[in-house]
Amino acid sequence: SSSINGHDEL
Amino acid sequence: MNIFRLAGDMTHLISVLVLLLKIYATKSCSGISLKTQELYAIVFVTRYLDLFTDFISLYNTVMKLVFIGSSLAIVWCMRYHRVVRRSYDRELDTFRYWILLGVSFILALVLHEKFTLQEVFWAFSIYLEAVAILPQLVLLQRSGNVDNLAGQYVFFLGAYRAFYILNWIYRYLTEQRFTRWISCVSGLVQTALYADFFYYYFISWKNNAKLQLPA
Repeated sequence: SSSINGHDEL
Repeated sequence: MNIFRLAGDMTHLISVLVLLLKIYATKSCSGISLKTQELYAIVFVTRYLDLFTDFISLYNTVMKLVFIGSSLAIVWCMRYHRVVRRSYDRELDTFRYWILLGVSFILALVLHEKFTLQEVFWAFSIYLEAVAILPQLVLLQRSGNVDNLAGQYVFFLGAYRAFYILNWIYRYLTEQRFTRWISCVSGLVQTALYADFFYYYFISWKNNAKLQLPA
């Protein structure tokens, strides 16, 4: 699930 | 999560562990640029502002804590550990990194996904990460042949972003609306900066010689 602000990468 | 991104994160983790091992085992940080380490600490702190607000996965949270913790530990060690700090090449590590901070911040104010504090800092951290290695590359150049742990550290650090580029290509091909231009362009610049280092690293590995960077 991608996070609220869309940054699901490190 | 895809194999390229996992490989990238693991390679990134290895680069940090190699560095911590070098400093802890040899109680020396010769050949390591404190300025690059400080820039990386800023990269992680400004990128993971959503650490406590956005929960993506246990993996994501744990890795963020590891990267923030290890980068701050390395900076602390190189600055304050009474034995380690003596081996810091202060007179060689003179890269004016305020320029990198300034340019990255101005660029983030102009180019970002959304004009919010978190997004501007996120873009800042992406741009800063692309150039954070410069003080380290300059230090390697100045100190001539590197001891192999410093060279391995830079090698893994460069390899991690190369894996991320494969990850972005993969996600672009498999996820309809995947566009991360800021990360992709910045990641390409970052990997390109390592290109010449990779070349000399490969040559030295092939000739089984010590890594000699042209001064």
